[in-house]
Amino acid sequence: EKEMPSKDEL
Amino acid sequence: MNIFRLAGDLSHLAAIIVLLLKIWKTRSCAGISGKSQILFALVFTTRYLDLFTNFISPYNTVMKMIYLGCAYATVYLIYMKFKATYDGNHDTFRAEFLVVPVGGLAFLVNHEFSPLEILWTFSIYLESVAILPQLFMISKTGEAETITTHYLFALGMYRALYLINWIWRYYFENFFDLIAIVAGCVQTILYCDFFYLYITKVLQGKKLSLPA
Repeated sequence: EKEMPSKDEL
Repeated sequence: MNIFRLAGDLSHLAAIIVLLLKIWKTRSCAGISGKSQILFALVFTTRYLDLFTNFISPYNTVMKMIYLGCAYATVYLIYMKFKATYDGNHDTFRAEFLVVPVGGLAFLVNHEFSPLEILWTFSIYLESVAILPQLFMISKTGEAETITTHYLFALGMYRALYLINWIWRYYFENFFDLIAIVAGCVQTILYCDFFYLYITKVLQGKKLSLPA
């Protein structure tokens, strides 16, 4: 799975 | 957004509000670790630096501002307004033993070696251990006010719900962030013995007291 920085989370 | 993440955010918001109200209404921060609250304010500050540069949604922006505002308000109440009720003798956990290693780790293990990303990573790692001074203080005093245990339960549940959110996002959105997941696991594990005491004692109507 592509790692995506979870910046849409609080 | 999925139900687990929304429930997690609302649990987090509830914890922050409950703590602020407890201090404000009782005009006392007895039993509350000021160090943990400073660490939480630091967590939000280093994580939400892109508050004004990276718009995601009204919900995201509003929640970040509430978290930041409440965190600083809580620190203000503890160290300024109700300073006389701050129990410094029991809030003795060496927070620098958390901040320094976490800062070093954020430099070494991150997604991208850029200032914003390293600060975000620092905030994720710091959040996972920020509750330690509070848990340490409770172990030292041997007890906690019931309202404080509700605060801790909501705070612990927030990241546990986020773990479920990450499982959900892994399967349905092909989303995966190992740093957040590992830190979230550590954070939730640190609450386990508190969860046990909360469920076996507080929910049975007893006061939370540790075998001193």
